[in-house]
Amino acid sequence: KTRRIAVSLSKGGVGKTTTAVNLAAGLALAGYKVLLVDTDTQGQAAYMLGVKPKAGLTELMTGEVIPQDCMVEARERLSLLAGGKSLAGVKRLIARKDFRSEMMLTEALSPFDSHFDFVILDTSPGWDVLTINVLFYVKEVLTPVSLEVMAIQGLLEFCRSLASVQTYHKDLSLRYVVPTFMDKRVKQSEEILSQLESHFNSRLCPPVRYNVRLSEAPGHGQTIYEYAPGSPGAKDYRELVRKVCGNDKLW
Amino acid sequence: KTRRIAVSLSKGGVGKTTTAVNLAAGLALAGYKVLLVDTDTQGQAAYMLGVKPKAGLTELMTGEVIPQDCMVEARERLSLLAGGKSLAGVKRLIARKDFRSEMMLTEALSPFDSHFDFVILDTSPGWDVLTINVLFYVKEVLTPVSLEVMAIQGLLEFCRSLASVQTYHKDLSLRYVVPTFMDKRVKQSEEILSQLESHFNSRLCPPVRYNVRLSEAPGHGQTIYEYAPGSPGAKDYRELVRKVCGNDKLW
Ligand SMILES: Nc1ncnc2c1ncn2[C@@H]1O[C@H](COP(=O)(O)OP(=O)(O)OP(=O)(O)O)[C@@H](O)[C@H]1O
Ligand SMILES: Nc1ncnc2c1ncn2[C@@H]1O[C@H](COP(=O)(O)OP(=O)(O)OP(=O)(O)O)[C@@H](O)[C@H]1O
Ligand SMILES: [Mg+2]
Ligand SMILES: [Mg+2]
Repeated sequence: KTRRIAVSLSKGGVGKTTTAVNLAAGLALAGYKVLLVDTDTQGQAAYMLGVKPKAGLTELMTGEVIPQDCMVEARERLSLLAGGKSLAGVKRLIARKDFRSEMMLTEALSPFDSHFDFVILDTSPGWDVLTINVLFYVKEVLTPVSLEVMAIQGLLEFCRSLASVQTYHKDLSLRYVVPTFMDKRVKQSEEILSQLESHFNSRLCPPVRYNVRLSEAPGHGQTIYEYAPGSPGAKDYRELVRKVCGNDKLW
Repeated sequence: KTRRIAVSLSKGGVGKTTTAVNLAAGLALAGYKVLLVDTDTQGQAAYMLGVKPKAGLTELMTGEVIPQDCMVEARERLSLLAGGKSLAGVKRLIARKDFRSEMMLTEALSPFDSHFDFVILDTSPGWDVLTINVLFYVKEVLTPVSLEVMAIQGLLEFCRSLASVQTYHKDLSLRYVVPTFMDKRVKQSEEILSQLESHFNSRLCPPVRYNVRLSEAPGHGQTIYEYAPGSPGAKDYRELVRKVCGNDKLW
């Protein structure tokens, strides 16, 4: 049964794209068939994977290109539906729809998503009609959150917005909270982590440490497993893949 | 003559709000009358200043509250027009307007902004109708950018989007580029900084170093000058205030 997971938080720069890309790539390496959908006008997922697709999510949703030609095989078992500035046009289409506008993404993806074991969606910061579409499409939400006061504030606000969607979409749940930019030398880091533990308990994932390799890998168009397979960043994202699969024997 | 400066970049988490708040507060401490306008649905500027306004930018733009009652005196000589989730309604108003929708913010602020020496605007990540309104209101743009590949990618895309606005708004210029999260121990940091120097030369401001005090101050509702006046963060933002005022004798 295909698992649909949104990597989402309204707060900017907490590691959504880094997490979506390395989670998706890690699942593909573990043998699963994965579709990564970039719903962000920034279109950063394609850049991080070193690919330059001619068509992507926009062309799929407008119907101007057939699904097979919108997807790019970014890696073995990893297909990408790229984002980018053209998604602004898709948002206008959604906003103009008279009814069930929140289902436009679901209608575009459902015809073929069962081909995959996982559909991972990277999302933009903020909250708009495309965010809502993503949240109606998925059942599971994974929120990366950096261990800083203003990111926790963003998480609080995001949870409130999520709750309003959940009243209409009962199957939706915040399944994973992933602490990012963990820095053991920073006292605040530990304090915020323990606050998250008491609030989210089993939903809290092993933290991803601050590791400069994670910010360097995109410059080479490589995943962390390709760029620095022995780095703390690679180890931490493998842990996340194990957690999401429910299998700590992977690799 | 009032200076209107947008603190803006589509990329998330590069220090827009931290910069807008500490630049505005620094200018007020230097003796100037400052209005800080938060145009972000995240509404983080008020939180960082430790204030909880009952009305803000939304109420100003819908006209439901008079301007004086929308502004909060956050500090001596520093007024705040707070943002927040209610701005989503303002965006819908803007999107529905038949003509000159890009001037709605200008029409709301112009009646009283000459009362101030500086109007500093904090903006949301991404790019939407409110971003466009901000860019039509100001003449000067200040972009904070963290010294990482994906933030530089965001800056490139932002400059392209800015250029399309500049064809219609000739007075608009990207006046300041502020490198943030500078970490001298990280080799990539230095390399990216020198790339920015060769591209932006005199527009490049002295960098703001990574300093955990900057991420702790919001937890106390204090500016960096109140929370840790001797810290690298306070020193770097004072330098930015001097640069923006064109006066390195300040303080
Ligand atoms: N654990 C980490 N250690 C070091 N750098 C990281 C880590 N995670 C992400 N980064 C870097 O931090 C920056 C922000 O990460 P990323 O772009 O993934 O966040 P985002 O939430 O997708 O941002 P946006 O809100 O703009 O979409 C990027 O330059 C990225 O390479
Ligand atoms: N120079 C710095 N050193 C250390 N931490 C910083 C620095 N600048 C900002 N921060 C922290 O980094 C995080 C992101 O900063 P901030 O919220 O100002 O970015 P932003 O661009 O406004 O984000 P968004 O895109 O969500 O609006 C915050 O937790 C902030 O406290
Ligand atoms: Mg992203
Ligand atoms: Mg901000």
